[in-house]
Amino acid sequence: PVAKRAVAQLDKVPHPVGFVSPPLCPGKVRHFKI
Amino acid sequence: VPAAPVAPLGCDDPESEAAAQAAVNYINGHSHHGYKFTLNRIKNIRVIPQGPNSYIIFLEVDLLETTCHVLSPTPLENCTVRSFTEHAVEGDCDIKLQKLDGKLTVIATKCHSHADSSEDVAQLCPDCPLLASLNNTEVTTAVTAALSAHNSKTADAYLQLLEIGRAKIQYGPAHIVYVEFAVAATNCSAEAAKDNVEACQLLPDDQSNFGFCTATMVIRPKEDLKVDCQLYGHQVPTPDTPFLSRVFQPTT
Repeated sequence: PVAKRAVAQLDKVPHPVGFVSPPLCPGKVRHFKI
Repeated sequence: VPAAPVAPLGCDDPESEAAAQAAVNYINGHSHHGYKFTLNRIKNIRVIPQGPNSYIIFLEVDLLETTCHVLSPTPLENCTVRSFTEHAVEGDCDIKLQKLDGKLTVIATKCHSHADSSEDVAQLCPDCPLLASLNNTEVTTAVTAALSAHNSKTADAYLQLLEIGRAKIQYGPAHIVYVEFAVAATNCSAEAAKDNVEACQLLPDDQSNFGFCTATMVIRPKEDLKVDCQLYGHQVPTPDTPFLSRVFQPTT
């Protein structure tokens, strides 16, 4: 049996108005940016 | 059997951070010059499936220079990051790792380092000294004078220069040269070296025989020289000895 992945179903859930998915990269600056 | 797809990793995911820390430890452990670097930012991460329980990780990271020389036994987490006004140095690294059955192995690293622009530092701190070339005449003169001054005063081992790590020059209002350099102890006492310095040999490679010096040479308005050298030394932790004094054993 083939089942859809849960993540695919989550993608179909509409985001609230104004919601912006956090970018995966780049990550946070720990000290300071040169 | 094609490798199973791997979920994309975010740059701040714990697994990404673990990979970056493994990479930073590898880079510092394999570096024989300059200072230890610490992670500042994971710029990008890509995961390529390889087989069951195995995948390749490509990392791009920004690192920042710390005040700990690579020969220092101080753990990286206790090393201070060079501040922006100290004329910070950044490292850009591309790293390839393999994760096999949950175990990370660094396969390859490629790093470049560069100092922040002098203009940026001067804009924020007009009177701050700026990084100078390590073969600048004023720098080499300051290092030679500082090491001679140390060796002429100490009753301990005669120290030889290993490398100049960093140098800054301030031209105004006073003309000052700041230098940092790594040293190694020889088999001669400083007193014995006065008679025959050529006979002095470096002791066998051992962390306890390495040390680090900082010196300040004022050229104007009034000539002055201050030097401070510390050998790293073997340290046995005891409950009544503060951590920092265990890490560095002062010789002056």
